[in-house]
Amino acid sequence: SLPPPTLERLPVYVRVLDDLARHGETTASSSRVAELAGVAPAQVRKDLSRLGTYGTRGVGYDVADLAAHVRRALRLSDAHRVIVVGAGHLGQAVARYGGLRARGFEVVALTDVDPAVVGRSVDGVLVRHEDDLAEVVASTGATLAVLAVPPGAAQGTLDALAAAGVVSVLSFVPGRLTVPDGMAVRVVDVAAELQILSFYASSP
Amino acid sequence: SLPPPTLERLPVYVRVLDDLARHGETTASSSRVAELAGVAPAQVRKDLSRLGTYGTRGVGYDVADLAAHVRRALRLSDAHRVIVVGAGHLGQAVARYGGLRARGFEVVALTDVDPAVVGRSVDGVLVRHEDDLAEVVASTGATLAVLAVPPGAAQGTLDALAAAGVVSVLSFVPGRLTVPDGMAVRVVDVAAELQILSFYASSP
Ligand SMILES: NC(=O)c1ccc[n+]([C@@H]2O[C@H](COP(=O)([O-])OP(=O)(O)OC[C@H]3O[C@@H](n4cnc5c(N)ncnc54)[C@H](O)[C@@H]3O)[C@@H](O)[C@H]2O)c1
Ligand SMILES: NC(=O)c1ccc[n+]([C@@H]2O[C@H](COP(=O)([O-])OP(=O)(O)OC[C@H]3O[C@@H](n4cnc5c(N)ncnc54)[C@H](O)[C@@H]3O)[C@@H](O)[C@H]2O)c1
Repeated sequence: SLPPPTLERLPVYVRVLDDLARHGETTASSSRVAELAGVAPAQVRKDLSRLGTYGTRGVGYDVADLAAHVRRALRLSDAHRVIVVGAGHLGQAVARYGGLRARGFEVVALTDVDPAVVGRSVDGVLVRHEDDLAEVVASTGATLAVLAVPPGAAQGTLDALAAAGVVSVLSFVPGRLTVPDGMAVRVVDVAAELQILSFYASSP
Repeated sequence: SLPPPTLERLPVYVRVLDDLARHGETTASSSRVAELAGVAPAQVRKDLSRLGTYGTRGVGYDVADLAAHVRRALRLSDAHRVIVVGAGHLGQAVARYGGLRARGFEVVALTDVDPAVVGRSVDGVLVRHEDDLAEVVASTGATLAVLAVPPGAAQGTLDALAAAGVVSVLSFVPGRLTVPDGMAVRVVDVAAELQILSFYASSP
């Protein structure tokens, strides 16, 4: 099966290949894909050979073919339903993000505890009360959640998500979390990204 | 020197070690660090040995010592100044994020083009007009930028950042961008993270 670093580059390749197809480019070399993906060409060839796909010398890869291959490897099938927990600045930005629907992710609900926010809608999606989380998950069929609550509320909402049957969470709250059994949590952290950027900026 | 996957895990180790120190844990085993970092214990040992640090059998690592080692490897020195381009939902969430200041990143300005937003302040930081970007960068000494503008404005603002001398950008706009020479751009994409989560959820 695929090593995690390769797997984690596949969404970038899908995005790049979809972009090439939109611009009418039907074939692409590994260096063309590499340039748009921000990855070294040799790494692209290595990753794609792990999927069992090879370009034709002098021509490159067939864009539509390769995109289908990469989607299959990522198991991108039908749409996934997403719930955004915390409808503040970050939660609203995520719920409105056009890149989600474009890749088969539909935000079906947001939850919050603030009476000024509950009952309103964000881009047509209703904000429900956090207390109704289990019922919202059951009625919408959400399988993925994005966690955008203040640090103090993170553990409680994570446990409530596990109890409601959501097993995959993308968290923006980087403090210490005890991850419930059987749940997968990925963390996005702007500070960590900036630390990596500043490392490369300081390298000669 | 450090392979990128190792380097990109270092900010997580710094966060975990700081967290252990805050909780009064002065030593930690590689599996303790691994558990909090969401990384396999063998990977932690391998990464740390690349920095030339080894734990003591049966005791583990000295937390304060290791944190200093990892910070040095990441070249985390003085504070870095950050400008947030686009003061909408996402830009405001980033500007208010407590995790930045805690790790030596100070948001010194936001820019926008919307007259309803320009001149207001977010968490005490003034929103300037995008037209003043060069002057704002010069007067604040910002070296890093976070890009949180609509897709149509991304290329123009990226070019303006390069012209103003900012060489490191964290972009939330995943469309095709032509990266100016000498600039490093990292992309955060919630959709890509959700694709990876849904892959692991579908793996037996
Ligand atoms: N990791 C990152 O890079 C990053 C970047 C920006 C913000 N953040 C973090 O994301 C979180 C959200 O940031 P924000 O700017 O949107 O904050 P915000 O205050 O605007 O929004 C938080 C929302 O969560 C709601 N909330 C509180 N308790 C809740 C609960 N138990 N259940 C559901 N909703 C609850 C609040 O009512 C509020 O609407 C914060 O923890 C912040 O530190 C992380
Ligand atoms: N990558 C991801 O995971 C992710 C997640 C959420 C949002 N997004 C993207 O982030 C961007 C911001 O999202 P949002 O919800 O905050 O949108 P928003 O509309 O609330 O904010 C965008 C802001 O940018 C400002 N702006 C427009 N042109 C500008 C320019 N030339 N210079 C400076 N500012 C300018 C607007 O006036 C507005 O205030 C969008 O492109 C969105 O698609 C990405």
